[in-house]
Amino acid sequence: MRLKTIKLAGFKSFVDPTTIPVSSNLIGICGPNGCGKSNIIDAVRWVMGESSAKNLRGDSMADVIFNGSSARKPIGQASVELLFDNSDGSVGGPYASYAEISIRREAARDGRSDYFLNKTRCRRKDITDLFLGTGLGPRAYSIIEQDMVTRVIEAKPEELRVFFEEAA
Amino acid sequence: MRLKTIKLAGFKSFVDPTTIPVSSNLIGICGPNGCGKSNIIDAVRWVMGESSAKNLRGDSMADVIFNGSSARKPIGQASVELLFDNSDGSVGGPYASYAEISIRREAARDGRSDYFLNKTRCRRKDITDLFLGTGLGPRAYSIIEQDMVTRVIEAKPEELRVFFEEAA
Amino acid sequence: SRARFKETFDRINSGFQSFFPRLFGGGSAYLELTEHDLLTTGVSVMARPPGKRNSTIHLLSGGEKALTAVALLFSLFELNPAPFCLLDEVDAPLDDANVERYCETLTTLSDKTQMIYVTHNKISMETAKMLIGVTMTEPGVSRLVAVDLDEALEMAAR
Amino acid sequence: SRARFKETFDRINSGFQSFFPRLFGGGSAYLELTEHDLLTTGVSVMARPPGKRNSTIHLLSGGEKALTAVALLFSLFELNPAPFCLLDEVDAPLDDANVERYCETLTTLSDKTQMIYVTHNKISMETAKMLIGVTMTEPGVSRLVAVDLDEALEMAAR
Ligand SMILES: Nc1ncnc2c1ncn2[C@@H]1O[C@H](COP(=O)(O)OP(=O)(O)OP(=O)(O)O)[C@@H](O)[C@H]1O
Ligand SMILES: Nc1ncnc2c1ncn2[C@@H]1O[C@H](COP(=O)(O)OP(=O)(O)OP(=O)(O)O)[C@@H](O)[C@H]1O
Ligand SMILES: [Mg+2]
Ligand SMILES: [Mg+2]
Repeated sequence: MRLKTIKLAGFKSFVDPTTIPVSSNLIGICGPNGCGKSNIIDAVRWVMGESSAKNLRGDSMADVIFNGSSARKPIGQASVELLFDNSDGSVGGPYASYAEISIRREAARDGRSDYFLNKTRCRRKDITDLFLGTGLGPRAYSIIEQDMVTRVIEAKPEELRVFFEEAA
Repeated sequence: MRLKTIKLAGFKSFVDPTTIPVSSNLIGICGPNGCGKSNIIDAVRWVMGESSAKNLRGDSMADVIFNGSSARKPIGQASVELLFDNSDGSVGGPYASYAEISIRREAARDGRSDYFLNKTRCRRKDITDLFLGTGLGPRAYSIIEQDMVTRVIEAKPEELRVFFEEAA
Repeated sequence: SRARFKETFDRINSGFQSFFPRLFGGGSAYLELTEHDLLTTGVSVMARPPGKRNSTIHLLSGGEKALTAVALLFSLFELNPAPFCLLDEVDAPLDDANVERYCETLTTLSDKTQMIYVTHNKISMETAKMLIGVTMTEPGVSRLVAVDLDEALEMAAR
Repeated sequence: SRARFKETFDRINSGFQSFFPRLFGGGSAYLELTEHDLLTTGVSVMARPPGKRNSTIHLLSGGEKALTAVALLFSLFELNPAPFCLLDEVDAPLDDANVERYCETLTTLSDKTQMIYVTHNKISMETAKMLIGVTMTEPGVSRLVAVDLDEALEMAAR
C-alpha cells in the first residue's frame, strides 16, 4: 500500500482545491512561518478519523473549515482525500482487490461530517477498520510532531508505559 | 552597570576554570548539542540566587557541581562569578562608589552554599538587595529560554496576569 | 493595587505593540483585559501577523506563536531593563525572514543592553559581533573557543 | 497481558537500541522496566550520548533529549509500520552533525516508508528527493509551489 496523493479543499488555509503529489519516498515540505505546513499534517490526521478538536489545534471541529481571509469569505465545507495505490494487495479485507483506495472526509458548518471509501459513503468505523494492521490512524506513530516529542521527553515512567500499551 | 566577565569553575560541565569575556554588546554562543551552552545560562541564574533545583534542570542543588566524566573524577565544589563594571555609578546603595562589583557563589557537596560581594562573604539577601532596581535576579526577564516562551504561549488569561504582577 | 497593575499593563502593552511589527515585519498586536475589575482581570494576547486576521495567540502557527511570545518577553524585559539579556535558542522555530528581523531587534537592543544569545542558526551567528564557541572535545568537559565564523561556515558547508 | 506487554517492550527496546547510535553517531541507550510486575511497571529511558555517561533522558541537553525521543518514536513507528511517516519540524533543536544523521536515517527509512517531513533546516531540505514549498502569497490562502532548492538557497544566501 502506498500513498499517491493528498487532496485538500476548504481545509483550514487551503481554501482552493490542492493536490499534493506524493511522488517520492523522501519529501521535504518547507515555507515561511504560518504558510500552512502544519495544516497539511492536520489534514491527514483529520481524514484518518481524528475526532478531538484539540488534536487539530482548534476549539471545535468546524474550525477546520476555511474561515475567511481579507480577500475571501469563509466557506461552508472542507474535504480531504487520501488516495492509496493498493496494487500490491497489502490492504486486507473487502478492499483487498481494489488497485486504488480512496478515503475522504467532508465536514460542513452545520456539523455534518461524512466519510467516503472509494466514493461510497461509509462510517468512520469503516475507515478505522480499513486501517487495522496498516499502522495508520489518527493516533498512530505515523505522525510525529513537536508536541509528541515533548510528551515523550517529559513522560514519567508510568506515563511512558501507557504509550507502549497503546502502541501494542 | 555593565557585565565584564562570567567565570565558572566546577559548575556542571565547566569543570576547569573558565572565563567568558563579555567584550561586546552582541554576543552569540554556539556549539554542538550537549556541549554546555545552556549550562552557562544556568550558571548566571544560579549565581544571581536561584534557589530551586528544578529551575537549574536538576533534582538537588548539588547537581550543579561537576559530577565526573570518563576521564575525570567528580569534584567537591562549584563556583560562578559575575564581574560588573560600575564606573557609571548606576548601582545604588552601599556599592555605588565601587568601580567594579563582583558577585560570586560557591557550593559544596556537603550542602554549604556561600555568596560573596567583592570577595566579602555575604547573605543571599545582600545579592538580591544589590539587584533591586537593576532588573537583575534569577527570575527576572533578563533570561529568556524556550521554557519561558512555551509558558507565555500556553498561559491562560489568569496565568498571564500573574506574569505581569510579578514583573511589576 | 489597581493603579499599579494598570500602569504596568499599559507599559507592557505599549512595548508589545511596538515590538510585534518589528519582529513580524508588519501586522499588529495588543494585550486585552478580560474583565473590568483590575484586581481580578486576566490578560489576553491578540495578534495579527501581516496579511492575516486578528486572533488570540493560540490560533497562530508554531513559529508565529513563538515570535509573538518573544515580543511580549522583550516588552516585559524592558519594564525593568537589566544590563544584559540572555536568550537560549529562541530562534529555533523561525523561518529565515523572521530570524533576520529577530536579529535586527537584537542588534537594536544591543545599543543599550548586552545581548548574549545561544543559537544553532547561521543567520544569528553571522549577526553576532563576537561569537563564542563551546566544545566538548574532551568528553563531558566544556571549553570555550573563539569562533571564526567564515571558517566555521566553510567547514559546515557541504 | 503480561506476555503481550513484554513482547511489545522488547521489540520497542530493540529498535530503540538500534536507532539511538545511528542518530547520535555512537553512544547507546536502552529502556528499563522500573518494577518486576509487568502489569504495573513503568518504563524508564536510559541514554548515553557518545563520550558521556549513562543517565536518564531528563539529564540530557535540549537537543539530546529531542533526538533520544525521536529514536524512541521511530522505534514505536516500526512496531506498526504505516506506508508513510509524517514529521513536523523535529529537527529544530538539532546541531548540524545531528541533523545530518537524522537525514541519513530518514533516507534509510525511505527505502520502505514514504517519509514526508516539514522543515526549516537547509540540510534537511537538501536531503529531500522532492521539495514542496508552501506559500501564502495571497494572504491567508495556502498554495503549493515546486521548489528548486539551488534557487531557493541562492535567494536565501546573504
Ligand atoms: N480554519 C481556518 N481557516 C483559514 N485559515 C486558517 C484556519 N485554521 C488555521 N488557519 C491559518 O493557518 C495558518 C497556520 O498554518 P500552519 O500552522 O500550518 O503554519 P506553518 O506553516 O506550520 O508555520 P510554522 O512554520 O510557524 O509552524 C494560520 O495563519 C492560521 O490563521
Ligand atoms: N553536574 C554536572 N556535571 C557534569 N556534567 C554535567 C552536569 N550537569 C550537566 N552536565 C552535562 O552538561 C551537558 C548538557 O549541557 P547543556 O544543556 O548546556 O547543552 P547545550 O549546549 O545547551 O545543548 P543543546 O544545544 O542540545 O541545548 C550534558 O552532557 C550533561 O551531562
Ligand atoms: Mg507548523
Ligand atoms: Mg541547550
